[in-house]
Amino acid sequence: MFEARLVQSVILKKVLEAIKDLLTEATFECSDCGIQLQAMDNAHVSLVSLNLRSDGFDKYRCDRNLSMGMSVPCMSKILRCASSEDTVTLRAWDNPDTIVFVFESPNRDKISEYEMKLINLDQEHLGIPETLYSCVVKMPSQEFARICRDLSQFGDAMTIACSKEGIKFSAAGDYGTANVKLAQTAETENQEEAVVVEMKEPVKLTFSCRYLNSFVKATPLCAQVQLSMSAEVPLVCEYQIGEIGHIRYYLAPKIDD
Amino acid sequence: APKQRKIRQFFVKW
Repeated sequence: MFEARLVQSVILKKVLEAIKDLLTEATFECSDCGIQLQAMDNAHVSLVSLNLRSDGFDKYRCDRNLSMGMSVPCMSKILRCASSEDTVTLRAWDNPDTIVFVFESPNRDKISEYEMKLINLDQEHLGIPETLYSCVVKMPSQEFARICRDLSQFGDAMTIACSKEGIKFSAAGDYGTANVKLAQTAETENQEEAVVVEMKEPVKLTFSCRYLNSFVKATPLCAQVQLSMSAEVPLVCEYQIGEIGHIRYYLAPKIDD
Repeated sequence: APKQRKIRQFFVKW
C-alpha cells in the first residue's frame, strides 16, 4: 500500500502549478525514500526533476516501489478542488490502476475524495551527471520572475552573464534592448532578499525566455531561487520546497553552430 | 542566431 499525507495541501497545489506549464503527463516514482518525478517537456528542451522526501510528509507509507503515470492537467484539476487549509492524503494499492486524493478540512467536517485513473507511460529516464558549476547564484525568486517577465517582452531569448560583480540579464529584439544588472548584496540580515554569487569562472549563456517563464511558476514555493551555470551546459534553476524537497528545472542553452 | 539545443544532448540515457 502507498499512503502519503501532507497537512499542508497548499505545498502540493503549488508543486502542480510549478509543473503544469511544462508537462502534460509524468511518472511519479514512489519508494521508501519519497516521491520522485523526472520528465522532459514535449519539445525535449527542458527537464523537470522533483523530489519530495518521505520524512517531509506528515505520514508516509510505501510497501513496494510504485511507478504511477499521471495526467498533469487532471491532477492539477483535482488539486484545485482542495482548499489551501486542507490536509491531503494520496493513496494507492499495490499494482494500482488509480490513485485517490483525499482532502480533509481542518476540523474534519468535510472530506472529499477524488479518484484518478493512472496511465501507462513509457518515459525516457536521463542520468544527470554530477557537475561542478562555474557560477552559482542565489537570488530572490520574485526578482528572478520579474526579470524573466520583463525581458521576455524584448526578445525570445535571454542572455545571463555572471561575473564576480554580479549577474546581468539581457534581451534584444525588434523594439530594442533590455539589460538588468544585479549586484551581490552585502552581508544582509534578510537572507530572503540576498543576491549571492559564487563564481569560479565568469559565464555567459543564452536561454529561451518561454521556458524560464514556465520555471518561475515555482516562485510561490520558495523566497529564493538558485541558478547554476557552466559554459555550454544546461542551466539548473532550483527551488527548495520547504523542509520536504526541491524542484529543479534543467534548460538546454542556445549555442552557436 | 544561436540554435536551441535539446536537453538529452547533455544527459546520459538510463
